[in-house]
Amino acid sequence: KRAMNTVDKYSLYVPKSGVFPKCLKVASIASGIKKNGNLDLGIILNTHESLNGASLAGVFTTNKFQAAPVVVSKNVLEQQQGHNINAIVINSGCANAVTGEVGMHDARDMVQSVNSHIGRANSTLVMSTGVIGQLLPMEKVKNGIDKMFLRKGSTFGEDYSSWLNLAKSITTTDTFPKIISSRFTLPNGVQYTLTGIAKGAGMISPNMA
Amino acid sequence: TLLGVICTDLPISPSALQSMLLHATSRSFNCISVDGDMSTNDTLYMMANGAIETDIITESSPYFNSVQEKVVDFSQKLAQLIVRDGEGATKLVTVNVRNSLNFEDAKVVAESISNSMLVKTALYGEDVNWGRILCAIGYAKLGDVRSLDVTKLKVSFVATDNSEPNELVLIENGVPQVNINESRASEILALPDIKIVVDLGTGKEECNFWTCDLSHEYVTINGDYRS
Repeated sequence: KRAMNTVDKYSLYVPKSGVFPKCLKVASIASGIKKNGNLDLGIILNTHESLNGASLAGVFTTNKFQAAPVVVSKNVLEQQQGHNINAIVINSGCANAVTGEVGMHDARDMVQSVNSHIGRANSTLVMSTGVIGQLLPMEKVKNGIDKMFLRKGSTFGEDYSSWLNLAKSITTTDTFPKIISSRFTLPNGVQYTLTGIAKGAGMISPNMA
Repeated sequence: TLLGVICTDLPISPSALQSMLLHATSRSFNCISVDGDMSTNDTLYMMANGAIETDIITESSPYFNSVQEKVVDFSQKLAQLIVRDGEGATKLVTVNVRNSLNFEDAKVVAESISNSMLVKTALYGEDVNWGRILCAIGYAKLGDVRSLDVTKLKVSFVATDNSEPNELVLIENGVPQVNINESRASEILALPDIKIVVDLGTGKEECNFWTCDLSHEYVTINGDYRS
């Protein structure tokens, strides 16, 4: 009975405002992967113009059955040596795991689709979460990506609402989106920001490397 | 599945960033468990776009350690949110294993307690069942058998609301305390945040691991996830 009487975790743990890194924009959309019409696709985009683009580091599951997005993203990171990765595309509702060659192709297709929109090769990583053993509805996914980039006025934003929606778009059985942010000061007085989003509620015992 | 992204506007070299993320992950996201199951998709990224104008941070930069400390603390806060939202969870449980011969075995012991379904259901039921905790410590797959000396073991519940007495000792020098204050135990276990402290007394290393209780709701949620 106590578990059924759920505490309102959303109001307890979801902040009502935040601080966000400069020159990072995010977008999210309900592409139709989730049957309930909730947000299920998101993109983080670096808009800072620099020679080497953004630096990116990653740690991945050590499960022997690594999902296609894990394999594809590890390859991109290795090829780029962590340089010049400027976008991350994430979907929820389908894990694209244990989906064989078709799944690998779909993960690469998601990456390529974002790369095309931002005009940079080998510059995107991908993550997926949801049911294992089902293929991604790629038409919906690619339409969703196109809509985020091509919609009038652009869906990309850098405000709290945009980041909150991004955090929502990656959830599955979560009862609240996980988002935190803080501003810090280096010893030389320069201020910087950390913003984090995460998802997870079950199948949680990570050992990432 | 755990997915996460940490973003910063600092300029950080890819190798320094990877080192920072690994260090933080081993002390945060790799120290949580809801149900003991590892996903096929767990992924955590850290992006540093360098939009802030300052010298690039490398492993030898004077600011590397300071930023790394912040990333560890930040990662722990984010990781704890996942445990708080564990399917059906009503409590966040911190398992602190201290004075261990080495960090690895401190983590093994903490993880063993955190993944014990019987410990987790006892915590849900607010039952001060020290026997289950002791059992989980005893079967932990230690790397070095010297990490556990049963005559030095101390296990306590610690109140997380600053109430007194703060510590309720369950086992000391390997001996169960026969006259546990049950009413105080009930007060501590009724809190939404619970802390279990295991003092191995065999060294100086420490590990914090975060888990949650296990309720009926977990079964309800996972009985038909595919549909």
